Amino acid sequence: SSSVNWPPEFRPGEPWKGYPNI
Amino acid sequence: QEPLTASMLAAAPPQEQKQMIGERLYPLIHAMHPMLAGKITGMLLEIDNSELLLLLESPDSLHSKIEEAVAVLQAHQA
Repeated sequence: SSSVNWPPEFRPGEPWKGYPNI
Repeated sequence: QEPLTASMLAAAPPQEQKQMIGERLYPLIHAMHPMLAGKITGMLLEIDNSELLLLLESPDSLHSKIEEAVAVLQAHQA
């Protein structure tokens, strides 16, 4: 995807926002 | 942290599985690319979990996958 907020960033201790739309 | 196994993953709901893998992937990626670690981890988490488990167990293939993701990310940001 060409969206600016790709890829959804992973931060330890925080729920990853990339799921479930993978 | 003890190594992540397929059975540990299977016991967790899907969202938790990605989180468990991400928590183990992130420090490995951060050691190579501190600035991009969050984004690279996010990219690699899009891979299916069985392949991610294999990557966690073979540093060489993980390193080449990380470098590949860095190249894709930098091309995307260009």
